[in-house]
Amino acid sequence: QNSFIKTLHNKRSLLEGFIEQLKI
Amino acid sequence: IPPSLSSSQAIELIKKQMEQIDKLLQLHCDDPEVRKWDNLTEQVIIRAFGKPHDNLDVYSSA
Repeated sequence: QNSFIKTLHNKRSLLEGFIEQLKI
Repeated sequence: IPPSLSSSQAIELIKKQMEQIDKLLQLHCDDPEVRKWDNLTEQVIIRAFGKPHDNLDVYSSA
């Protein structure tokens, strides 16, 4: 469950990065 | 597969997926909602960037 939470936080960071790419 | 969304459409859909993460954090990792969210998020990434794409690989291996 702990790694699940880490994974979701990691995915959130990735998605934030994808949005930044799309803004360029 | 080429991208099928404009940048602004892609941003909106990715934001929508991100908004659901807090709710998912309350669930168990085996909850079908989690799998559903993950599959939909992958579809959004494919529509935003196309397939194959580094972003899709990075996301899938996360």
